[in-house]
Amino acid sequence: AGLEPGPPAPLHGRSLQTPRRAELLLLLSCPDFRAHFERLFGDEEAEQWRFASVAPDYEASEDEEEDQLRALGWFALLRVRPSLEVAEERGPAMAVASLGTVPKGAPLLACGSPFGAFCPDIFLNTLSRGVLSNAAGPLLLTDARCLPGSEGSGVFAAGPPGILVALVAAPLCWKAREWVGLTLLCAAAPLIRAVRTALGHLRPADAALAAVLPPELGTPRVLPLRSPGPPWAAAAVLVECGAVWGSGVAVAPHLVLTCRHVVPGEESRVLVRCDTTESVTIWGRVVFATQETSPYDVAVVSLEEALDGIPIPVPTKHFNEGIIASNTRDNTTGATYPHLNFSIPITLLQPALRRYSETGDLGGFQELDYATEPIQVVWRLQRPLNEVPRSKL
Amino acid sequence: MGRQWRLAMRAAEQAGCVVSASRAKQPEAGSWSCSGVILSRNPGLVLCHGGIFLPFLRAGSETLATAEAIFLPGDSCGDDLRLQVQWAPTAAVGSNGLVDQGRPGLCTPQC
Repeated sequence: AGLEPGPPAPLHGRSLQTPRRAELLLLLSCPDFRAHFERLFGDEEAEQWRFASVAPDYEASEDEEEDQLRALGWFALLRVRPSLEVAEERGPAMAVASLGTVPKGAPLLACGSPFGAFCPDIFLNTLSRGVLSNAAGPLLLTDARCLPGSEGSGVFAAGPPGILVALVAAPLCWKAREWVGLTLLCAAAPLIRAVRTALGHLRPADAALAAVLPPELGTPRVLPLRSPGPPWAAAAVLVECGAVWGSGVAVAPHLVLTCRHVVPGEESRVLVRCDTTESVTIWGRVVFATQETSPYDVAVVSLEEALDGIPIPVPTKHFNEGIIASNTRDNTTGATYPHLNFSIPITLLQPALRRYSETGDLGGFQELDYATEPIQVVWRLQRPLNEVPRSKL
Repeated sequence: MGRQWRLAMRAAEQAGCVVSASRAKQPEAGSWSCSGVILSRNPGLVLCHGGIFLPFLRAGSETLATAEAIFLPGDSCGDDLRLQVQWAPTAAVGSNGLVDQGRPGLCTPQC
């Protein structure tokens, strides 16, 4: 076999349909989506965000970037010209999830064509699974992996089948030259509603088309500004220390665990923000942080006031999942891998936490500064040292 | 969950398509493409991203930034806009959840 390309491989054993001509009926946007996007990403702090489908090293002109931002919340309705060969072609029934009916954390399925029309034999209908990571009105976030060209992809609920939840607005989000790995979605329900309205206003002759649009399922309700999510999620807090910020976990009403690198240097005073039904901000003090040389990237923050109304997580006894300590960076290329994380088992931290909570003694945490060599090796991404072969002499 | 995922995946695949836009008089000028969702097959209605229409807007991309613009008619784009939609072959899902592969014209109990 040579390297010359052969005939295109059929998709799932069947040939692709010949592309069909289509006409543009209208362009539409969701005003609520645009408003939320402007509010969340429109200020100076948002300058580091990039929604372009290109790597951060690509120097797009200011005009190009502005154009991409303008188009981000816009979608298009097309009519495909009828084919003579297939007079009666129908697909499965589709419905649209009402805004707010899909809870945060619900599994989602994105189906799109990475790189657009490039090589559809391989890329058409690429599936990616994720969850509804967050929601602000019709602006939704998912961790389902989407690539450039996936703009406009349908994002569906895991069940029942055929429930359209959203369309991809921007498949790649960069911040500070690092890939965040979240995809921005626009909820489908307000888009379909906009289509109905637009057909009536702009194309009265085509108003009948509104009858074939997918129906809305579920009871629409007035959404809070942000979806509250599951109750246990409230234990996750934002920790701000000067210009540095990161996440933490409330392990007691006055105690937050975070990473050493989130509270660096001499800064010992930190601000902890908790997002329950109302936003709470409490000052805290770093009472312990492991040394730079320790592979346990851990810090303990004591709060000046108790975090009320937060379900404190119960540490597991036989489970080796813990707090996320660090993502991974390749220092040679500068690339960061946000999906490759080190975790510290809570079972390892629990004795020290209990000791500190009961007696105020930090001695248990200080043991984290003296990790054994095998743990140091793992932290440095080194291979375990083989036993030195014994000399036969 | 396994069977539910399979059915959801099948439904998602059957709604997926790819949309290409090019200039009828200058195909060599390149094409713009994105993904889309088939909302209805008969008549064929597709919803896709609006970004690929930027180069074709008669009044320029500023049109999209207008605060009061919620929708724009199709003729906001130039006459030389040529659109193509491509999708995978239809495989209808029967009431038992099984898929009939490659038999054209089949449909769900009621689409």
